[in-house]
Amino acid sequence: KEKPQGHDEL
Amino acid sequence: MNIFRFLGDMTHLISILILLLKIYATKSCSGISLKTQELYALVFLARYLDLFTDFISVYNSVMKVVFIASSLAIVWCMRRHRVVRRSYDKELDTFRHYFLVAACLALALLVQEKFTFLEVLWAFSIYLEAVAILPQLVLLQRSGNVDNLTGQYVFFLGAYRAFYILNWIYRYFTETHFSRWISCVSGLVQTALYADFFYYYFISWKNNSKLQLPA
Repeated sequence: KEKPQGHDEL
Repeated sequence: MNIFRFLGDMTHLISILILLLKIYATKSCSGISLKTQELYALVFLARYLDLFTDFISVYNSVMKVVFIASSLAIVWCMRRHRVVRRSYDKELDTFRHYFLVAACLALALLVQEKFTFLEVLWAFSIYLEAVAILPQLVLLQRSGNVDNLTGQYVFFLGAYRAFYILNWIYRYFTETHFSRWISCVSGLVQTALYADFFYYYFISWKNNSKLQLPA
């Protein structure tokens, strides 16, 4: 799974 | 999204709800550090600037709005609400939190994932969140006995980042390009700062006694 762009965590 | 992160977010939300309950139900903020609340408001404002630029999910956007709104509401309440602000322990809440802000900003300028405005502020918010609880822990030690809601608030606040550590371990083993070492190191420091609080919280729970932090 590609690392999502930006920060996907709160 | 994995169960650890979801539990972490829910624990974080519960801690905020407990604080709102305490302030609303008792109309008092005794034992609560305004400086810690101001640092949290700064953490959320600096971290969630991408609220309007990066849409991740409805859940993500809604939670960001909830965290920003609740932290600002608590700071407003403690500063402006004519009844609540009278119970603020101004003379006990003397931690010089501006040093924390300056140190975290300096560190973020040196260490971040990419030297861009958003990334520097994101790293700043991660570092600041790790130390934001310090004024609150100092206030608890000075104010001696801790009321139940305040104790539970700090407990859930500490527990949420512990769930995030499990989330990072899980993502490390299940995702190829997962490298959140800035969050991980800061999260470990953040959770470690609660270690002694967790110890005294556990003791008070085991002995069914009042939570007492040694001065």
